[in-house]
Amino acid sequence: SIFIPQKLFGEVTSPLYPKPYPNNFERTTVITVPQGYRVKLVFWQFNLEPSEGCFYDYVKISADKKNLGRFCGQLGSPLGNPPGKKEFMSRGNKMLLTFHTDFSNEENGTIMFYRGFLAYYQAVDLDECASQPNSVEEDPQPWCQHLCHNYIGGYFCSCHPGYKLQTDGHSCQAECSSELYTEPSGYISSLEYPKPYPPDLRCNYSIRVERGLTLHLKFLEPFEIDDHQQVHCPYDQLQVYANGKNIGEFCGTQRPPDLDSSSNAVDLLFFTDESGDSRGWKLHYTTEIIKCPQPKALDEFTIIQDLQPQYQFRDYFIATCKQGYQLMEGNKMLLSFTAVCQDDGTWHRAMPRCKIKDCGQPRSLPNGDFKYTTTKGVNTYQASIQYYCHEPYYKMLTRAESSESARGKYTCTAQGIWKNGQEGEKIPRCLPVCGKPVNPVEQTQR
Amino acid sequence: IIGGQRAQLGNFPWQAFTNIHGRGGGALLGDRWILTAAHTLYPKEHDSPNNATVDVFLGHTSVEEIMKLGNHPIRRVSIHPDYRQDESNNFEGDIALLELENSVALGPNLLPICLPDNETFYDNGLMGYVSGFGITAERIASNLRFVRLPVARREACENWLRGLKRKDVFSQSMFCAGDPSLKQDSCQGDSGGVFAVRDPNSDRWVATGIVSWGIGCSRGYGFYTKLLNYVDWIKKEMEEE
Repeated sequence: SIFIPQKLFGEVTSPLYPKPYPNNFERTTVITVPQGYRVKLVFWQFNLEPSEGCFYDYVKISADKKNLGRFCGQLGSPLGNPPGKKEFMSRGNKMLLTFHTDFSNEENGTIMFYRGFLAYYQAVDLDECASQPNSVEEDPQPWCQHLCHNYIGGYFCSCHPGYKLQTDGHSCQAECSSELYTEPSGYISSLEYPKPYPPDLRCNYSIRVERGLTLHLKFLEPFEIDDHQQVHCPYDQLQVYANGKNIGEFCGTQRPPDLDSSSNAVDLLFFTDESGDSRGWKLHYTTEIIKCPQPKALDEFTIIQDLQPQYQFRDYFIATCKQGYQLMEGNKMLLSFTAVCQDDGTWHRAMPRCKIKDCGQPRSLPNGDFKYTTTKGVNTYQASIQYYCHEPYYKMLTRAESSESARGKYTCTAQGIWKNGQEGEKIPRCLPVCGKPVNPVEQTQR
Repeated sequence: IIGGQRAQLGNFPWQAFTNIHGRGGGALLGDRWILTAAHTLYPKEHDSPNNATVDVFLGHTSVEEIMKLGNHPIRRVSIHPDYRQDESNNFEGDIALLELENSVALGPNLLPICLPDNETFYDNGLMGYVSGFGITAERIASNLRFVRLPVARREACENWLRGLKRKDVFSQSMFCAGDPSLKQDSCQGDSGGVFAVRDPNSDRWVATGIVSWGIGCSRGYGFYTKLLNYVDWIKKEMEEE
């Protein structure tokens, strides 16, 4: 036997190939590929002396202690038993190829020359996960107790949630003391569900989602935890905590009601005693974004821009006032107002109010005065006053293009300023009237 | 005021009573300016320093009452640049403005007079009124008086001066009023007051001149600063403030 060094591919030929092979020859070639692979072999050239049952010259293929065939003849010829295009596959990483020739190659007194064979082999990944375990194997491979994951050239095992892969890399032991779930939704169940859960469990399943989300739990059927007729959950218990606060302890066969935790952090503690064959529990958890109360204006002058049917975490709204009104937060005047929905479902600022703009007392007019054309003493938005000069000694000076009706008339604007349509904010001026004595000289005697 | 009569309250509400280097007059412009003659502030042939106090009174026809109403402090004095204090016979630029520290409240006894805007106010024979607290019948007046005088022909006034062999300057920035045949005239103490004309078109009283100088008083021409020539200067002085 000759051992070919471990390679991923190679070729095997008869001696002296492509020259005719010698007589009286036998050799076994051991083809080996790396662990985790199988051997695949095909013949590209095959030219041996044909014989009944390949008695004289032959190639024998075997692997995994099994004979895969004995071959002679020529490819494409019915004589003998040529291998054709057949692919020979091992189950392990070895294949044996035996080449045997007898003492002569003579046919009807004529010496025949046969060139032999050329075979190619390659390493093919062994899918350990698909193979069935065989207790009589020479080198028994322990398969995965729970989950098997194949890769080229190897495999590895993993365990179901709640179990921990042991150091042997194959077996799984219950371990559920710190299971963490962070996805927005998912399923959690007791170990082995719906098969009976193991005894002596101290499981802790924690759900932690982003703040601003609230968790909803929905238990599925079947729900089965050991219980007692008279005593509440003495053997096994499933306890549910939301933000550290206990919101329920469950056992028995009655599926718990749907739970709204009002929290983004839920813990499920599952304790089991040393015996029992209840099937356990399973729940589906989902999240919902926290919502804030619908904003409502406190008075008829406040406007909530783009009012939405619903507001949730991180949403905001802007409040403004109708024209002529001022945003107030308590006693403080605001230039603008925005409120943001917080992760606890409250607005970060209370709704403001709108107070009517007040222009204040009108400025006094030197050498003149003013009177209210609206309610006396009221200086709020849309109030109106009329300035006048002390005639006939003074006369109001206004722009040339200003109309008589608008002269001296000021209105409290939405900006909180007294304004005239032409003069703007500037109050008019009263200028002296010259050359108009009230009592001009008049002489009588002539 | 020679040959005139007592003014009533409200007849000449622009009349100011000044006491600077003696008694003088003035006229209210707007509500914080007093128009007067420069020589009341800087008299000619004045030896002592020009640091007299400027006392201005407004709002009455009685000297006693006008003083009781209180003086009006002056913020600024503005003398026309053409005025020459050192030239005794030259009253060119005899015009000044006094800016009051505080605006006055106008009323029936205190109103401003207007300024002229064309030459028709100086037409020969146009009648005007001169008012003042100056000498009357050789006595210092204790009440405001006024006299009505005609604007005279320039040539006549020139001839009259020449006849008196006077070398006084009678420039285009002056005009003359009165007549040698008339008793009526302004006199010492009236300087600074205005020659006022009633404009029939606008029904306004317009100050066309300032009582400036003359040769004695009565039976002669009086000479007045021609305000039309100084309106631009007045506006400029007022606008600067």
